[in-house]
Amino acid sequence: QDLFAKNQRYAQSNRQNFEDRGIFVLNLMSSPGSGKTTLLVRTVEVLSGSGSVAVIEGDQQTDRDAKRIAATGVPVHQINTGRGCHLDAHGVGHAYEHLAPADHSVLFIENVGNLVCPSGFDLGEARRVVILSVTEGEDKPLKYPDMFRVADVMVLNKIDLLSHVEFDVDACCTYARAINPSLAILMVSATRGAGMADWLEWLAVEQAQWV
Amino acid sequence: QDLFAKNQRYAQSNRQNFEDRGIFVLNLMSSPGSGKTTLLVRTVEVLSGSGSVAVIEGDQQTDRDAKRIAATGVPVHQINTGRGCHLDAHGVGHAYEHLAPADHSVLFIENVGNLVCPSGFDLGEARRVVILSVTEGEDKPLKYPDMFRVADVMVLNKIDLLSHVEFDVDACCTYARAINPSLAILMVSATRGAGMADWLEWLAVEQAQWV
Ligand SMILES: Nc1nc2c(ncn2[C@@H]2O[C@H](COP(=O)(O)OP(=O)(O)OP(=O)(O)O)[C@@H](O)[C@H]2O)c(=O)[nH]1
Ligand SMILES: Nc1nc2c(ncn2[C@@H]2O[C@H](COP(=O)(O)OP(=O)(O)OP(=O)(O)O)[C@@H](O)[C@H]2O)c(=O)[nH]1
Ligand SMILES: [Mg+2]
Ligand SMILES: [Mg+2]
Repeated sequence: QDLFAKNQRYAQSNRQNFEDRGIFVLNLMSSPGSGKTTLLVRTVEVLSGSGSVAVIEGDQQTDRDAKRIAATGVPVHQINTGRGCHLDAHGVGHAYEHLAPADHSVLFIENVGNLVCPSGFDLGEARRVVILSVTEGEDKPLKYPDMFRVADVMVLNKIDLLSHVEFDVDACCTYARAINPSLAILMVSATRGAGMADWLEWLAVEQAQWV
Repeated sequence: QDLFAKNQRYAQSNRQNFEDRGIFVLNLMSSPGSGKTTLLVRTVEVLSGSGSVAVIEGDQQTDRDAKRIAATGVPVHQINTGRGCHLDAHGVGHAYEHLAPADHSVLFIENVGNLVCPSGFDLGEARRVVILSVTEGEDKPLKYPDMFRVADVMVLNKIDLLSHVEFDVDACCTYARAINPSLAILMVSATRGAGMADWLEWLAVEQAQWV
């Protein structure tokens, strides 16, 4: 339990830093391969036009995701966790120092692909996003509840595949709201662009409320 | 590190028990929603005709997967890990006592959906199976290498969706073999049945070699 308490102290110090400088921070979490990076690439391509945005990438190994973000021109810092199964506030604090994002910018953190452990580690973020791809099955909110309980929004991704899988959207939303009644729910296809307007609007509204 | 050493002692004791009684045990691991339960249901339906088979299910919450297995008539025991992100040998030992599978039977363990943590916890199993669905992207063996390094076989699942996603099968296999040169690779559709003969053959050959 010491681990959580220590992390919490770093998280609070991160949050203080972010708030002092008006940096709106989001923590993106999901299973491996749900589409975090694909959604991020498309998002930062839009946001970088109208303001400052930066990304912290978290992975066990490689900088493959960071390279995908860097290709958009947006500043990115890769954290490799080795055997670690989640990002922690201490690592994020260092990455933030490296990146030194501009005041009043948006900072996305892509966590390690894991629907369990990251839910327990506050990074100092303002909002938590859980991405669930429709190929994973509608039962995930019930089977992996912690992640859905701590999230502010669930992004149902890969909706372009709905006609090819047996995914019950209504059931999934019911399950998710049973776990977290205040969860916002968005439907997106990160590869095709469906739902991007709703997602970008949610980001703008949340940032305006947070400021 | 104490955690691993303690787990290792339980794992060895499990392994001794399994070997004394000729029970061939497999640990199935994957990201959430890759198709572990779908593959298991189809597998036990075939195997239960010709011999004894049992299943241990691991999930944070619910007994939904155990119910899907129970519907086939095969004995199953559900472990709920709560906040835990992986099964451990101690829990599996207790589940095994509950189930009391027959001598010379096959015991499948479906681990918690997580491509990181379960790779570090030996349960006493004879073989480790990693399931990767083609909807997750071909880069997973490089980005989550521990799991692919400890596995005996990688089952590429959901191949019925290959024409709808940008998944490079050759690249994935190259990446997986770079991490683990002796990894067997099978291609399956757990919902459609493609590749099931290869998977059932791999099981039979491995069990015969292990006995
Ligand atoms: N059909 C479809 N495929 C998608 C969509 N979004 C992502 N993908 C595919 O899903 C796979 C994984 O996408 P990524 O964006 O790398 O997923 P991720 O969550 O960042 O993965 P990790 O960081 O490795 O955990 C890739 O093959 C993408 O092309 C989508 O909306 N529709
Ligand atoms: N198209 C397609 N869908 C599949 C296949 N195998 C599983 N699915 C679907 O994938 C979703 C998840 O399948 P499960 O078998 O529950 O996956 P799991 O790995 O057991 O999930 P957890 O135990 O919750 O981690 C369900 O909607 C299945 O119908 C397949 O071969 N092809
Ligand atoms: Mg990614
Ligand atoms: Mg399952």
